[in-house]
Amino acid sequence: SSLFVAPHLLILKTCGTTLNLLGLHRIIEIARAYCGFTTVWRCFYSRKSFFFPERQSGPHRDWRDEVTFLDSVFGAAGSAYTVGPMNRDHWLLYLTSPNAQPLLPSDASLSSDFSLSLSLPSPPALDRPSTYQDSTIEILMSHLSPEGRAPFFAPSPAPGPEASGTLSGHELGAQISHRLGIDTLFSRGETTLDSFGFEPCGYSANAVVGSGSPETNIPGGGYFTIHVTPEDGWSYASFESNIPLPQTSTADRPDIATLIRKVVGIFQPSRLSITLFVSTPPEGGIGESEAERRAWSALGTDLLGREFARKDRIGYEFDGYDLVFACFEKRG
Amino acid sequence: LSSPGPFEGPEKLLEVWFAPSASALPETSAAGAARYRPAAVQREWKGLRRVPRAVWEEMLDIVKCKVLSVVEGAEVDAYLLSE
Repeated sequence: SSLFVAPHLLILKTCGTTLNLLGLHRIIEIARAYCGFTTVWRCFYSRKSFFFPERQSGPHRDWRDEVTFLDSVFGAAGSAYTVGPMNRDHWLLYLTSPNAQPLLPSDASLSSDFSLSLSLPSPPALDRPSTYQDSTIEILMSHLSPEGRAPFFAPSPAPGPEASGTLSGHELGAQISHRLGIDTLFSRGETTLDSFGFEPCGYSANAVVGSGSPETNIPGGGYFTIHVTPEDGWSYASFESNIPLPQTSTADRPDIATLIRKVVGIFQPSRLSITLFVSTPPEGGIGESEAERRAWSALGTDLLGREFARKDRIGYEFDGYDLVFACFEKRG
Repeated sequence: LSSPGPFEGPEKLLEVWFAPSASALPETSAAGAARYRPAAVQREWKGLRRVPRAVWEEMLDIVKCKVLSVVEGAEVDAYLLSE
């Protein structure tokens, strides 16, 4: 699981039976107390269909419960979508229209150490500036091959009284990252990678990017994150990134097709879904149709070669964002 | 990351945006700083990044996650979590 915090946004990505949405009220309270934010510019909540929905609790027991929970916070500003085949790898999305006014429960209470910040006046509601561009790719992979799963099991400690100590989680994570080339998905010099190998298995990594590449005019900033559950029967790996990518690969950064192929090559899934979320300029703005075209064509039938068949490609146009969703399955 | 029995890999992903970009925050301009920041607080505006780790940990307790480690990037702080 991972948490990313930027000056203006927070991303919380949690697996297992975590109670992700129950953190939302507190996040809004903290943002108000420390930064004076009284509105949420936008909220996105998404997930793939669960393998074991019966193990979830709280609002996560059912998609309808999650939507009801989010509606209780955002009222009429939210919309819920089901994307993809309902009997296979569908994907669920809830998003709000800009500048939603969150409705905090009446008994919401703040810790006493927030009191100093509470005197901050609120920033005004904001419109989307025409220059702003945001792009996030998420690759959700399942049915990993035995070779794809094997690196994510911690080695057994050597037997005998002279056995040396086992690796720490961070040491094991770094070892896995290096062996599989995760530490070179982007230029090593501009990326700070933090990875962890779990006992007896599993892996998580966060990476943050520094200053960008002046030679190619590609901006800096952004993150990528990876989480892996390698057990046979419910193997799963996810990759997500909002790092700006060039149109063609450079020494520092891959283009989007190269990045997807590298990631799929590491985890070797039999099934995967890819979502590409791209902000679009205001209607009629420069680059509107270009942004749509690039997002759509990025997930073409030949993206992963003849080894994979693309089963679906679905496009959505939201207010300010285009979403392209595609499913691939290994042939045979 | 493991637990007794099958483990649910697919994640729940929550993104809460309080402004369209960091540069869109009025506090980043000099005029904004004068309007929205108390005079006594003249440090660089970091928005949510100024929230102490302990405060996020309290929120994460509700979610049932623990912080394993943190790295800071140019624009974002990344917390690696248990579970």
